[in-house]
Amino acid sequence: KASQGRLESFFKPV
Amino acid sequence: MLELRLVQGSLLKKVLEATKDLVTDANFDCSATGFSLQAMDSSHVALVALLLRSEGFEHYRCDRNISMGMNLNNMSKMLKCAGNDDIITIKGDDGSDTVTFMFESPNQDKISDFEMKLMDIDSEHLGIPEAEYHAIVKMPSSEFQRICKDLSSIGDTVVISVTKEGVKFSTRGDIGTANIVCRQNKTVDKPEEATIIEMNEPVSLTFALRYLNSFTKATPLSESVTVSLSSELPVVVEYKIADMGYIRFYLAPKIED
Repeated sequence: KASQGRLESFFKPV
Repeated sequence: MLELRLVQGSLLKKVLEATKDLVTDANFDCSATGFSLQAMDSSHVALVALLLRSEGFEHYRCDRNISMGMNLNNMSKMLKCAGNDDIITIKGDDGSDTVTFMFESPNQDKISDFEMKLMDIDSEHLGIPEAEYHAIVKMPSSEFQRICKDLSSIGDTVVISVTKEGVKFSTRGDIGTANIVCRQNKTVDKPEEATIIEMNEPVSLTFALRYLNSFTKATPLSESVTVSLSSELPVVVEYKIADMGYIRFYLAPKIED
């Protein structure tokens, strides 16, 4: 089963 | 003081149709560079980044950087009142809590203005660095739309794999499985009909079709779409907006537990 990734795991807030 | 006159007003109408289902409220940022937006969907899985460069406007006045919070559904309601051939001017004043959209018919016999209330939005901007992608697929936007729509009738997720054979879109669901392979094809009449696959290394990622289908609402903006894939990054689905800029959608992949 795959879980949905979140954008914050890849891009940092500015 | 802000005054942006867009002769091809239909572009703005199409941009709203492409974004309003993904994002509810967003800050439009206006600077010397252009009119832009970055916003995530409520679950922080997908992000839309829009840029309409200042040079693409017939008249572009933006005295200082300004951020205008808008409800995209309400903005869409107003822009739907503009004709497809209308010139749209966006006007704003410093410190005002409204924005005005002015619509002019091509022969200037009908001029309308719609004033919309702005809202305060706590926006979270993400830094998106320039990156090297493992594979970049350029294909007709209508073809990409067709594939996403067709596969979503079979399954909920799509595996996009790029190898030297081509790009493969695969899904599986209760009724069975589906695989669609697109090979590179440059022997076409028009460049926008070509499928071009640039691969640095093979890549395979899984995405929720629901979001990809939402992105394809931008299809009327461009004849072709670029899908950039890297195993360490969200996919980028980019529609170029002729002479003006782009609308890019980022989608985080599904991750194996």
